[in-house]
Amino acid sequence: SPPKDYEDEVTFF
Amino acid sequence: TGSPVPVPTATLVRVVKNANTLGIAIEGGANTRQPLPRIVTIQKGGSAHNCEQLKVGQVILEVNGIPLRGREHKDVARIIAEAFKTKDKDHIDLLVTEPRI
Repeated sequence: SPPKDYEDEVTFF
Repeated sequence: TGSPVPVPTATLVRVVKNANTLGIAIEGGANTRQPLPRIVTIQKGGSAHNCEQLKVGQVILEVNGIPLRGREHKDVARIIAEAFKTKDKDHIDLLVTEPRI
């Protein structure tokens, strides 16, 4: 599987 | 020697859990272009907004004394979520650096 794109990860709290 | 080297100043911000949500969004983490998590949103009405010291663009270095360097996004997110959820403390201490001007 292709590497996950971590660049766009945003988490809301 | 001679030339001053700019050192980002770190600030300890105490966020009291006085709302149902922390009210921030973060991006970044180890192995990304933004190796330390950065605040991208602060929502009105959240605990972070109420404390009046956090700003969009600040980078979070530590959460309750836990250093975030080297941690990937999911790990950072877990640490922040647990810090907000725990009833052991009525606040979260964030060590942040001011955004570069």
